[in-house]
Amino acid sequence: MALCWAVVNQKGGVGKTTTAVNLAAYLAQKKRVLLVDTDPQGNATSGCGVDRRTAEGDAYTVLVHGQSVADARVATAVPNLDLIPGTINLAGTEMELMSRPEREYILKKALAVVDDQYDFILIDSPPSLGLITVNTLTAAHQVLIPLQCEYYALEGISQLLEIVERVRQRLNPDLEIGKVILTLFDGRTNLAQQVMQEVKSYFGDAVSPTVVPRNVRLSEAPSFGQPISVYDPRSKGAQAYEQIAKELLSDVERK
Amino acid sequence: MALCWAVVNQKGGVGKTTTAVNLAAYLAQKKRVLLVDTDPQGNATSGCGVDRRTAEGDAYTVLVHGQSVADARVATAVPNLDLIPGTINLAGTEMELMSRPEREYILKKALAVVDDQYDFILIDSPPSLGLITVNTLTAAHQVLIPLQCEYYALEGISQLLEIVERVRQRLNPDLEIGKVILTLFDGRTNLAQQVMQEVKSYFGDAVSPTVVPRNVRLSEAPSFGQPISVYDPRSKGAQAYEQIAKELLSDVERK
Ligand SMILES: Nc1ncnc2c1ncn2[C@@H]1O[C@H](COP(=O)(O)OP(=O)(O)OP(=O)(O)O)[C@@H](O)[C@H]1O
Ligand SMILES: Nc1ncnc2c1ncn2[C@@H]1O[C@H](COP(=O)(O)OP(=O)(O)OP(=O)(O)O)[C@@H](O)[C@H]1O
Ligand SMILES: [Mg+2]
Ligand SMILES: [Mg+2]
Repeated sequence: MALCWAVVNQKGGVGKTTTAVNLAAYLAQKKRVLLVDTDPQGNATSGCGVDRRTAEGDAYTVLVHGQSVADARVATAVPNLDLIPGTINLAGTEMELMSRPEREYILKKALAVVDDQYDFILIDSPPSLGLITVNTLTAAHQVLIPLQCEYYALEGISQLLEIVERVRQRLNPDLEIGKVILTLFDGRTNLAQQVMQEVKSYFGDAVSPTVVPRNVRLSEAPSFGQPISVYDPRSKGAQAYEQIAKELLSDVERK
Repeated sequence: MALCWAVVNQKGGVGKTTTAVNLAAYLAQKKRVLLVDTDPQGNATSGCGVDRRTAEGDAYTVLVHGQSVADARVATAVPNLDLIPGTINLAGTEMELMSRPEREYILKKALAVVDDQYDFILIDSPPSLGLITVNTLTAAHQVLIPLQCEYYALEGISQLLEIVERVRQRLNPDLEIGKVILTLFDGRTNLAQQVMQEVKSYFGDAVSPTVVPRNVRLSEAPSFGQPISVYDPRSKGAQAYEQIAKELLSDVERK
């Protein structure tokens, strides 16, 4: 029975892909993991060193053409980490699925078929709250919210929580907020400190005690097609994601 | 005859809103400017200190319900700067416009009506390449591309140029690339230097010689609802945007 996390935040550039790729890589050191890239930018795909031009299938063929996950997935250079690639084809997905019956459940149903083959599934979402993101939230047990401690990022939280609540009421009653992960954190600025306080008072224990610092090694790793666990496991960024992966594992064991 | 720029990049968090709001504010010191917020997050709206909950109209009512720009716009605290607010209603726009004839020209036609009332129009786009962004590109004379010097941001450039080319061929033959603006620049990292070289070799003179440095004052200003020209005009971030506004003005005068 795979546990599934959707990594969601409609605010752009807050570390969704960086969080999805690096948590997937650390969790794969212990368990069997599937990473799903539902963003037309395909950043999680190149972040894992997979060439999206040669992909046989992708999240688009799974969502729109009903290709099986087993046929669309590829192995990555990281043992125990498989990937369903994301490609530009995804840009047309929302229009193509609009009139489909049960269009919000398509990803959930596709992933259910491989439920016994993975321990964890992580889904990277695009920076929007459209039908693709609704599909990722409907497929997930929990939502992981990467949050940059800046004003614009904080502004969008209420919209995000509204969508999560709507999905919970109408599509996925089991959906819960797993963790809020503070990313790109620069503790030297007052703004970051202030926003962090606000986030903690808003989310309480859901906020991971581990903050991911701004760390250039995290932004260098994708240019080598490697997660941070491979590129520079001793970096501050790596240590933070390794720690968060441990938190997720211990949360799971406790349940 | 208003000159219209669309601020576009599907990569999230690269400084689209920060660029649109602050260039609009500096241009408004000399000319009459309209800023259009087409992002459901509504960051450009709050960045100008406008409360989107009290807005009479917004980009959604203009695009989907045919409200006139004159009725939807609001004055901002900055003289000579008007705004068409962005609200969460925009999230449903692409679905609602899908079956409309000439759906890509709706924004262009709406703005044409106020063409004589402004010297400049800037449009902030959401982080995607869907129908809203196609509308902003179809309405514009030039596209401004804020670009963060990071690997994932560079990866998306070819997709962006493909869409710009497609809009130019089929919808807006006059569309040109105005400027590429390097944002959130941290010159201390090798990555930023390398990416900057690649961008300059790719875009040549289209790259603004003025680089916008990472500057915390730029991210603080929105929490006060002020452009940087008001919040901290002596900051490095303000000086960069003021300089880029001057470049845009001199480009216009040369034509
Ligand atoms: N902790 C960090 N330290 C330094 N750089 C980071 C960190 N986290 C992410 N980055 C970099 O910041 C940029 C934004 O991160 P990322 O692309 O993961 O965000 P995203 O939310 O997935 O963006 P989008 O909304 O476009 O999907 C990327 O260039 C990434 O390499
Ligand atoms: N030069 C800068 N220095 C410091 N912070 C900046 C700078 N430019 C933008 N920011 C901050 O970085 C974040 C991302 O910028 P912004 O929201 O303008 O990007 P965007 O491309 O509009 O994002 P989205 O894709 O979500 O629309 C914001 O919190 C903003 O305040
Ligand atoms: Mg991403
Ligand atoms: Mg924006």
